[in-house]
Amino acid sequence: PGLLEPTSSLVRVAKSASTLGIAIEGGANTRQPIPRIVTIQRGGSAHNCGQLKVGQVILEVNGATMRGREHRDAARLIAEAFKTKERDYVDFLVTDFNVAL
Amino acid sequence: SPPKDYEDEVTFF
Repeated sequence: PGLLEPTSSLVRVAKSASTLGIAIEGGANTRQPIPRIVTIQRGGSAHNCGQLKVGQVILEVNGATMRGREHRDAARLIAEAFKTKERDYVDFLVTDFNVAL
Repeated sequence: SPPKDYEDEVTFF
């Protein structure tokens, strides 16, 4: 891709631990309008997966967009995606670029 | 009034 084309990648996080092990900040109506990963805890599912990184922006969770969701709503969606018994993984569409695609 | 600022809100999972 060219320098001005942000890239996104799909990361499938298996529920390999009892916690997801990430922290997010931001959401609609903040200076970080799409949630960003600020922490990845050792021993959590995300850390075990090895593909998520601090600073990445979460564009989608299980195909649902984060765009337009306030922090609490985005957090609820992620929590429910981890809690549901319907899947043993959570799909994250992330980008390393801190922009709205 | 401006929107409420959630800038400091961080959620751990």
